[in-house]
Amino acid sequence: EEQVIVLREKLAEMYESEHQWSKAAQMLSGIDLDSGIRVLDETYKLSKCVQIARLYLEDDDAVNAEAFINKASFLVSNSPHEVLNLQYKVCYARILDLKRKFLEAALRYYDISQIEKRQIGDEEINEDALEQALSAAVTCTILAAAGPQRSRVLANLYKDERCSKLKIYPILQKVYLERILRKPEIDAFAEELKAHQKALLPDNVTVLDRAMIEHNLLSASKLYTNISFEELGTLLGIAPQKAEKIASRMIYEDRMRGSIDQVEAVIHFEDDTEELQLWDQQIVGLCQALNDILDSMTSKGV
Amino acid sequence: MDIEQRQTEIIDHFVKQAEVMEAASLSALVLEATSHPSLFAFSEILSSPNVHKLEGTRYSSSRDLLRLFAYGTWNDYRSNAGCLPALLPDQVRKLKQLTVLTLAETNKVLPYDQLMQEIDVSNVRELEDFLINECMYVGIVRGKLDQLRRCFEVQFAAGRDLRPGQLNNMIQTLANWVCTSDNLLQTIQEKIKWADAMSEAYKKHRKEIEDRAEDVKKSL
Amino acid sequence: DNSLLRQVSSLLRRLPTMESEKFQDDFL
Repeated sequence: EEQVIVLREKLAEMYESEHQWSKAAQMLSGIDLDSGIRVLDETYKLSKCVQIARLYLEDDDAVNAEAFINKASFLVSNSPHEVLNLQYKVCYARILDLKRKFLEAALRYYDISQIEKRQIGDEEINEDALEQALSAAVTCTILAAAGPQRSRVLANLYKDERCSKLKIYPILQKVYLERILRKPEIDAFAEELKAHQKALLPDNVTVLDRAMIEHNLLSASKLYTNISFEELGTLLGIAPQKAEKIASRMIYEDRMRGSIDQVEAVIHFEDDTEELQLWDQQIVGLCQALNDILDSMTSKGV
Repeated sequence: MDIEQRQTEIIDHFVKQAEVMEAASLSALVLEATSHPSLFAFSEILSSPNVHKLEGTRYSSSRDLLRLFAYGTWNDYRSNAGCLPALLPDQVRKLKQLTVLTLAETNKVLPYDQLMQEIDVSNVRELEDFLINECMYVGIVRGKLDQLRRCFEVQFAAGRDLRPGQLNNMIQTLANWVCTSDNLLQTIQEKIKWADAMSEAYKKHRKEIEDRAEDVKKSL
Repeated sequence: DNSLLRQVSSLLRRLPTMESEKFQDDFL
């Protein structure tokens, strides 16, 4: 077995040098890490699992990569090896991303982007890598299905001053402020996306389209008391029937509050705060405005 | 940061510039000020001495334009276009934004038809896009669009420069508000007293009933 | 001060706009 392992590692190295990532991964995956004959130490096992997963991810093969990352998950919890742990985290985030579990991926990317050390073992952590992780966190959050949890993550990212330096910041700002995104902005954002983030979903809509339509629908709910589906379709850039279908699904999934009048072909948006609360807020706003004026009068010596 | 805070620095900047400029360059300043995306108030610049001096010169139309942006609307411009300089697209947008603010001064519910007529747009989509992108997202108004009733409900609108004579209205409105609030507080006080009295009476009545019940029990 | 006046003017627009008796009760 010893010779077989050496042989496999050598071959894998050659495949890797020729960028034949999956073949290299398959070569390494032939190593029996759980053999009863030879006892391998935990760090070696973990390093092999992570290495195989990374090779599969080079070809965006999330399914095989996940298998090895799952294996690694039993080893990583008590591994003292920081570099391997970090590589494990990066692989896990990328697998979630490839599997379109965008919100979970965003949280993992964001976690990675907050690493403070610049030197882990013999591996140097450069700013670009951290910025890339942060940008990936923003992209995945924007692509995630609209809803309360996504809003919380968006708020975190928007308030993180490092984000203001990212190229994607203008989109993050608009999405956070729940503003309607227009087609040119969406197209510019799409250029930054990876292939799997633009893949078609079963109902013939891309991930990006669905995220943008749902986002714009929620933004419209902040601007309109009610709107006809015809106008809503124009606003969202889709057919009125499709607009109604997406709106009804979001209401059904409790990700947007409202009601649909199919006879009039109109949707009525409801605020998620009670009438009385709204009234209270207006009074609070009024008093706040009055206070502001009094403050500025004081500061001007009036 | 609200619109007033944002534009304070911009106003200071233009006022300082106006203080050291000649008439010819003041025209360029007026153009720049009335095109600035974050500036919606012009009375400070208007009251600058050098701007006053434009009166009666060949640059007086710049001063008239500044006064229009301080107090006027898009319709005002159209009815005086002959004696005012042609506007750039940024200035046109600005004047239409200011028109919405003026309309919001007198009404909280602005009908689409009136808005479309006042800011010269031909369809609902164009009107709503203007209200969304150029007004609500810029932060000068907050409110809700209602397509069924074809109206825009204003919740907040930034203040424009006060036209001469508007101050008295303002003082009157404030006085009314104070009076209303006093009445309201007094009414609340009265209601509290009333509630107390009622609860006292209720307790007393309840006790009487219980006493009588006790008597009846004893006698039985 | 123009800036203060503008702020007050904006504040006035947020005040209750109806003085009717019925509103008085509802307002309470």
